[in-house]
Amino acid sequence: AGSIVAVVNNKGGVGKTTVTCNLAHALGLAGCRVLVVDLDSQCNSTQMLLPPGLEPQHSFYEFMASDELTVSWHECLVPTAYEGVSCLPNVPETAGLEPQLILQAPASFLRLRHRLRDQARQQFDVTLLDNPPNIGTFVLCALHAADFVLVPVKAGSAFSVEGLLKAVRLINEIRRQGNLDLRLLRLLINQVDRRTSISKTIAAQLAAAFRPDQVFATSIPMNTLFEQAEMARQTILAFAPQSSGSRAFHDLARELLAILPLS
Amino acid sequence: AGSIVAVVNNKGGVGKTTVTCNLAHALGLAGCRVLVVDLDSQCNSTQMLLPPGLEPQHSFYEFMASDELTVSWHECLVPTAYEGVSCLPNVPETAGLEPQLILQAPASFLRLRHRLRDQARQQFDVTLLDNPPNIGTFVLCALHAADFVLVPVKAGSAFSVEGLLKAVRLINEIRRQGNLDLRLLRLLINQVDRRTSISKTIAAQLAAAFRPDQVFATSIPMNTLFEQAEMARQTILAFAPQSSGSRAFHDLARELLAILPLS
Ligand SMILES: Nc1ncnc2c1ncn2[C@@H]1O[C@H](COP(=O)(O)OP(=O)(O)OP(=O)(O)O)[C@@H](O)[C@H]1O
Ligand SMILES: Nc1ncnc2c1ncn2[C@@H]1O[C@H](COP(=O)(O)OP(=O)(O)OP(=O)(O)O)[C@@H](O)[C@H]1O
Ligand SMILES: [Mg+2]
Ligand SMILES: [Mg+2]
Repeated sequence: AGSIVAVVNNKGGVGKTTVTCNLAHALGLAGCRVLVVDLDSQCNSTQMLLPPGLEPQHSFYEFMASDELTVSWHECLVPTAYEGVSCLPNVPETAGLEPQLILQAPASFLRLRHRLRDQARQQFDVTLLDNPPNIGTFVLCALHAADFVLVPVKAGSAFSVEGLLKAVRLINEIRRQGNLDLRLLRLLINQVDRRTSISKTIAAQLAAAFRPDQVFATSIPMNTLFEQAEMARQTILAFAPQSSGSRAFHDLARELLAILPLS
Repeated sequence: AGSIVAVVNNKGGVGKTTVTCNLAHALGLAGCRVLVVDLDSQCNSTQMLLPPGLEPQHSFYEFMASDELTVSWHECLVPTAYEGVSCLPNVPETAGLEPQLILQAPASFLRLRHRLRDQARQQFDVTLLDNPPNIGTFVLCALHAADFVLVPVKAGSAFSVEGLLKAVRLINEIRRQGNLDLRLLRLLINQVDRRTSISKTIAAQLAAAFRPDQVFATSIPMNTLFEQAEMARQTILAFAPQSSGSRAFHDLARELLAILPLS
């Protein structure tokens, strides 16, 4: 059975979407069947993976909107331009569901787990859940559905390290509430700029605070090609396949596959 | 009377907190009386402006929690290390108020306006509202209380420009709902890296899409000193007063004062 990995950090702009989409592409190129679920109503992962202008007929909205799933699982998934990678897209309207989901909590927090987990683990080797920059309803749904949590931190941002500590505390809370599968996969250091001292300071802080098996050996370099690829709505692997950014994601995919309990 | 400026962009990590705190400090140095209100339950502005470890006795939480304000206005304000700058701090627990605020909407969206607006405009020349990376309850409260909206965009991020367009649409919606004072102040281009082509591309896109009076002439350069200052919990003006980053905020403060209708 496949694994479900939630990409989480409540700090904004650390690279959750960049890591989700580029890692998915790299895993697809390594021969995996990958599903990306976009839980952020900003819909950035959806925009990166779906052809421009394609309005998805069904989306994550249907997964969360009502007591019964009104469409079949397959109708919600969209193939992407990337080999082996499918997407459960999101739409901005999903944000409007939050009030009712809160009223129906805690049952509503298990809705994604009930509708996604078994099917995703059967049909995909790896499922990546991209999350919004908070610790709200949709992040809780993701943590109840997932096996692992991957926490990107921005090498220059002290506040993103705080987001990591919050995520670790939240994982323990969700385990207490019943998802015994959930554990920290690894933290990932993103936007490493070798020229600056702050990247080294934060990397050293993280190495001191976390065990080696809690930190990906691979780190992702700061590279403006990531921003250009985002503007072109492509992954860096498609936009600049020979770049250091692309190589880093190939390395990350290999490292991930070596530690995930794939069947 | 003073002006109330909401700093808004639903895209994460564009520099809302960095701009709020550094602009506040620069305005204080220019002789203004400045109030910073932290509406983000991540509490990053609070951490930047309050001495480390100071647990505020009262906070933005009290402003939003009940029908009647239970403390006096002055009890909630905290002086900061920066001349002329006071802060209404936030605490993480405020996030837990969101469900009840949603239930009490739309009345609850006016709570901040009723409790903050008149007092702030009398006692401060400029009030800056730092917001979370979404378009949720607290952002709506901020827009109902404010006169102006300052939207930072990240020079390399196409998604942050989308956040700007969403903010402009939201301003028009809030005006329709009754806050006739509200208008776009200017957008601010942050993290400009002169070495990269994407900064120029996005700056050119913005110049084509917005009138000159909608874009600050001052832009803020990419500078790792901002990250180091954040780690030291200081503004760049305190951390590296002679840097290009500090100069940019002095310029920004001057430009802002020339366009705000100060009494
Ligand atoms: N390694 C990198 N080098 C350079 N730029 C990067 C890198 N990783 C991400 N970025 C850029 O940083 C910005 C933020 O990244 P991204 O949108 O993936 O973060 P996020 O955590 O998903 O944000 P949000 O909190 O809004 O969901 C984007 O403009 C992206 O292109
Ligand atoms: N001009 C700049 N040059 C370099 N780094 C910057 C600049 N402006 C902001 N930063 C850094 O970018 C990161 C994001 O900035 P900041 O936290 O202010 O954004 P934000 O919009 O408030 O984020 P959030 O959406 O999480 O509230 C921080 O690490 C900050 O130090
Ligand atoms: Mg994202
Ligand atoms: Mg912030």
